Amino acid sequence: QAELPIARRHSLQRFFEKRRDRLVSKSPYPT
Amino acid sequence: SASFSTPAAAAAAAQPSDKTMLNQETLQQRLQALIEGARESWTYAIFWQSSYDYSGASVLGWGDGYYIGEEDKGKGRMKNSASSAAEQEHRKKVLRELNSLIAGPSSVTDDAVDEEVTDTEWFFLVSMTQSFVNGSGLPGQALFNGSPVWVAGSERLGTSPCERARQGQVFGLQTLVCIPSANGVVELGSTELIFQSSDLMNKVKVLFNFN
Repeated sequence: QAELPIARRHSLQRFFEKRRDRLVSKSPYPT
Repeated sequence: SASFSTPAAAAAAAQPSDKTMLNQETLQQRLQALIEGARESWTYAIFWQSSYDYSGASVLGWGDGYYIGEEDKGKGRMKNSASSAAEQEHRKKVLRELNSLIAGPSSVTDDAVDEEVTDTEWFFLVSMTQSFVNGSGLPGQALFNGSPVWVAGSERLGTSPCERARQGQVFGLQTLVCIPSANGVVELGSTELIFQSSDLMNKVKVLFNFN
């Protein structure tokens, strides 16, 4: 498995967290 | 990450007590404060970190980034991707692989990975793989000349000699800005047309001039 440099790993983690938040907030259905 | 009422508050809160000035947490807070506190609708902010490669050449590489997208500003509309079905499949595949790198290969793939990947999200992700050597590209030019580069307008981006600007235009950006700061360059992109403002320059100065 490839290793990610630490800065990119942190950035990607936050990117995915924010993406989940955005998708939940625009969903018409309660989660 | 914390939210701040003003860029100055963010800078004060982000001021570390030791000399680890460029750590990931404070960078993220500064980038967030920069675009969430702005009057303009910025889509993302990136900090390109300055360093040197093995041959001594100066290199700007990924420091950190904050993606806000187009839908978070309460405009009541979603930006849909102009990409083909095949391109979407490719993007989702890459996202799944990146997610497994972070969460582990046996992690459950969630909806956030399988949803459509917008053009600006893709541009932001691809940016993580890029670097600019010896004054090349839009960020490199800003650092090399010690002055901001502000490209506003789809046509100007599309006809720029810098590949990053042309790439940004292809993925729907209308404004791309690179502002040199201590130890790097702050880049902002937007799908909206935003003209040069001294307000933004001052915010970058407050938030990113680490000394």
